[in-house]
Amino acid sequence: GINCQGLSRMCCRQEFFVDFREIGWHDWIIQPEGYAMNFCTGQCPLHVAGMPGISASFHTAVLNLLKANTDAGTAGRGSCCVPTSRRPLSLLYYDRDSNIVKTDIPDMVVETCGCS
Amino acid sequence: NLETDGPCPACWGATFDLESHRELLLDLAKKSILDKLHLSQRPTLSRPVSREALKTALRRLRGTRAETLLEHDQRQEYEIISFADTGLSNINQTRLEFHFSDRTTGGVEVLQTRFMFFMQLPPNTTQTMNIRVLVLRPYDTNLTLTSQYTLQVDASGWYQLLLGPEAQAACSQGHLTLELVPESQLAHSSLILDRFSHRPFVAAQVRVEGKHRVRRR
Repeated sequence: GINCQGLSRMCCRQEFFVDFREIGWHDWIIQPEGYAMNFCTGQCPLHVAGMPGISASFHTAVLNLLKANTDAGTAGRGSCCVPTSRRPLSLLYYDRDSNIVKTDIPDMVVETCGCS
Repeated sequence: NLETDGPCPACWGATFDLESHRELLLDLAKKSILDKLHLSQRPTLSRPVSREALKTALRRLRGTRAETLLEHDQRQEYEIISFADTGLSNINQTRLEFHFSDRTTGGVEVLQTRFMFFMQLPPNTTQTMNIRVLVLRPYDTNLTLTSQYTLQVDASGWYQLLLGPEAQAACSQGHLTLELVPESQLAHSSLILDRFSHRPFVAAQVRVEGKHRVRRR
């Protein structure tokens, strides 16, 4: 996957870490220290449409050139930069009865982004 | 709702500036976590639990990993550790109360309930401990005995008891009462209740009820 750096305009993953101490939640969330609320941002021009956000193979490059050189009208418009893989967030926290609760929230952390 | 340009519902222009949207992103993160935990707001802690009790309980649970579920199920699961409040007690019996938050009422299924307690016994003695599950039936004022377990304890240490469906039902109603009835004075004094790192607790494994149960055939 591609992480956003500098002023990249292409589809990439923007990392954004939420420190539970900074938002005053460290008293009731025991573990972890924070939550990586990454999100996908950036443009998906026609020649990378359908790219899963991983290192493109030679065939992908040829396919993209074909797409870029065909009439723009024929290929699908509106390719979007979206998550292509995600992982769960494991939380250990106190509920309001001071019980300790452990749970895994599925698909909570964006790992890679790609063009739909 | 952030203004978005172009056809994509969620894409932002690549020049999205983190710092100027920091507060918005932090609020988004809070809302996202609370939604996924089925909480309307962050909990305010009524009785903080000591770090020792927390560490001991987690160590006990890690040691005796509950059986993984047979069917691969996508619904979110919780493991809840509830420390006992000591209720009505006398020389013949000790009552323990466990409170489960509103998450366990209604939309969840309690898969397993284990009771863990610590006994400090003199060497070379064997004691018998009876453990009763009591429930409050609707329109009753007294608790009803629904099941009883007899445990032989012959050494100091932690003891674990897998409680049956009556206890699971009580947990899903939000409140479980256990009564420990030792068969001797020695067994009564050997039960450790109030030492921070040795508080008895119940570990319940619950699963969020899906909107509709789809079973793969």
